Amino acid sequence: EDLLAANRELALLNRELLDANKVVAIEVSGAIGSGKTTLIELAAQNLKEYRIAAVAGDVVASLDARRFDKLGIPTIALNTGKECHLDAHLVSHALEKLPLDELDIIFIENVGNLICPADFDLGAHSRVVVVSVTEGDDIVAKHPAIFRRANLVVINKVDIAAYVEADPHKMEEDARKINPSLEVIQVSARKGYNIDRWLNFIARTVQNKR
Amino acid sequence: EDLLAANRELALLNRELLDANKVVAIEVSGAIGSGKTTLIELAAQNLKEYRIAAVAGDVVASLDARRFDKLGIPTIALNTGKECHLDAHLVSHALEKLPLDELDIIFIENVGNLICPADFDLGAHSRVVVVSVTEGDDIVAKHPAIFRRANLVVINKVDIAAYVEADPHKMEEDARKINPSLEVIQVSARKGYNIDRWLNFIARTVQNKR
Ligand SMILES: Nc1nc2c(ncn2[C@@H]2O[C@H](COP(=O)(O)OP(=O)(O)OP(=O)(O)O)[C@@H](O)[C@H]2O)c(=O)[nH]1
Ligand SMILES: Nc1nc2c(ncn2[C@@H]2O[C@H](COP(=O)(O)OP(=O)(O)OP(=O)(O)O)[C@@H](O)[C@H]2O)c(=O)[nH]1
Ligand SMILES: [Mg+2]
Ligand SMILES: [Mg+2]
Repeated sequence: EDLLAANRELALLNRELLDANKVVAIEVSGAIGSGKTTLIELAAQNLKEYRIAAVAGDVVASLDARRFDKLGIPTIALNTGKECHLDAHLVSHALEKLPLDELDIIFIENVGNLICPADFDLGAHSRVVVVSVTEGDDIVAKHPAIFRRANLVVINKVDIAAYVEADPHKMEEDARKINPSLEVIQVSARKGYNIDRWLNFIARTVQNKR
Repeated sequence: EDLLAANRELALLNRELLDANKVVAIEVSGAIGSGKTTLIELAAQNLKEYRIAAVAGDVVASLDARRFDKLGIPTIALNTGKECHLDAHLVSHALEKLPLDELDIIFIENVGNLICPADFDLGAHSRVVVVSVTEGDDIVAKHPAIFRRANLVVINKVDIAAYVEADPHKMEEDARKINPSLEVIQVSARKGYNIDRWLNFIARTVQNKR
């Protein structure tokens, strides 16, 4: 499919540009409202040893970009219009506007969607997929494609798993069945539960690139 | 866009087939895990005066179809493979397999997605969009397109709004701003709160077609 091939080429160029500047890009995809922005906020607030920027993708508006702005980090808002996923082309525009030589990590928050982003490499070094227990614990089994391309799965909002009768352990098992090489962590971004594991994943990802 | 034009034609044929058999089709779209299946289950369990069937759409697997089966209603499972939305063509196949002359209502549960289904008319008579407070209360403002084509918006899981610090009234306001002619109800499918209003909407939709 030509669109995908063209996208893959642009993704490679993005990654080369990032490598030339020694910046690590981490893509954060996941279901709508699963906690992507909150997790990136926590990273920016707690990993003070790294210079962090954020790219916020959404169909319209820049509500997440505004949240990142408030933290005082370099932020670029991307709008896809109708597309249900970011692509490497849009991301290349964001990278042009960021001070790459003064950054260590760029978080790229994808449009909230568990289907569309699966096939579109953005040129990041690592892909995180965030799901939350409130989507129901069969959500992983229902959307295998995106988990095959992930490095880390974050199962969020475990603090309210009981209120939606969802079992995060089943979700973890489903993810490992789809992709045995995945890292999986169960967290509550709101309560801070296991957030050290989220921060540790990021730090390891950056160290591994050096 | 040719795909959309072709889809629109098939949607019209679907609606004609339904009208010829005096069956009302209600499309249930909405965010992943927002409560679409639970709301259809409640309708099937409580509207005993109507003969009800369900079409369950998902990328892979037939987990929702199994839930409808358990209720003893005619059920068709549709898989889209990679597409993030059902289309009129797939739905026409489901309609072929259902005993239309013995039904009053067909619920069509779309793939969980707040972006993709917006442009694809399935041939239903009414479109319901389900969002839940657990997706964050800016979710409506972030996805205007799908609300423009809706007849009813269900804001679900209000029983746990406090646990995600979300305000369902803001969500209702955002929906009305996008589409002033919308009906909006705030419910808890789990607790049964305001479910009479959901059932009443369905009954009115059927009566209006007669
Ligand atoms: N109870 C609970 N709520 C959470 C947690 N993490 C996030 N939330 C809530 O979930 C909602 C969505 O959080 P966001 O961080 O905006 O999610 P998102 O994935 O960025 O959302 P989109 O970008 O709109 O797809 C907000 O109302 C948060 O307060 C958690 O661990 N527990
Ligand atoms: N607390 C609470 N949980 C709910 C409510 N309605 C549904 N849930 C939970 O939300 C999860 C998803 O419910 P479903 O009915 O499967 O949602 P869905 O929209 O059909 O999900 P998909 O088809 O996978 O997109 C389940 O764990 C339900 O128990 C509610 O009103 N309150
Ligand atoms: Mg966000
Ligand atoms: Mg469902």
